[in-house]
Amino acid sequence: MLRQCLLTGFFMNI
Amino acid sequence: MFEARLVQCSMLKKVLEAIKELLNEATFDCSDAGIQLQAMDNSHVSLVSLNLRSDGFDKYRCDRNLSMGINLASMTKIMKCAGNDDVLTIKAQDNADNVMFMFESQNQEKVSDYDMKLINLDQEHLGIPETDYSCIIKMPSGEFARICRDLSQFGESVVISCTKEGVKFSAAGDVGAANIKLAQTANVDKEEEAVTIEMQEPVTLTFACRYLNSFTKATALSPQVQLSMSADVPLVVEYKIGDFGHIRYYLAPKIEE
Repeated sequence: MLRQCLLTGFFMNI
Repeated sequence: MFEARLVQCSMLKKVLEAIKELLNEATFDCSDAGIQLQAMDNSHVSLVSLNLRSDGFDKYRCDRNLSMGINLASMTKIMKCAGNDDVLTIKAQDNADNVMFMFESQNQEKVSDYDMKLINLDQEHLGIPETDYSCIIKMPSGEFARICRDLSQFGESVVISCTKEGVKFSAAGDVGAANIKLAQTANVDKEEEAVTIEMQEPVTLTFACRYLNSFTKATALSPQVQLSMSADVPLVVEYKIGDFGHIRYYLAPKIEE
């Protein structure tokens, strides 16, 4: 099964 | 006071077309440098980053930084009232709660203005780290749109696999499987028809078709699209916007559970 990653996991909230 | 004049307002129509499927509303940040927008879609899977430099405009004035929260459906209604060849002027006062769009026909015989209410949006800015990408693919934007459209018939996901020989787009589902391979072009008359690959390391990543298809709404902005990929980081799909700047879409990959 494939899981969709979320962008917030890659980028920082600033 | 903010004022930006654009002789061909078709550019802004195309920009709106390129973002309105992903975003319901967005903040346009105006500064001396130009207009920037950064917003994630509601599901936090993709991000749109737009940069329009001030020197691309025929006239540009921004005395104080201004953040305009805009409902994109409302802006679409207004931009539909403009002819493609109309001259557009966008105006707002400092700290205003509205923005004015003025359209002038080329012969200046028809002048319309539309006042739009601004909205307050909670801004969520993301820091995007500088990344050296393993593969950078440049290809005709129309070809990329066609591939995304064709493959979305076969599955919800597209696998993009890049080697120095070329790039392969694949999808599979109930109907069967589809593979489209593009080789680097050897000789082309027109630069915009070229497929070029800069590769440090081969990369294979899986992405949701639906978002790729939304990104291709920007096709009218540029004859070429650039895809930047590295293992386990978001894909960047970039369309240059003539003398203005660019629109970039970031899409998080799908990974094995």
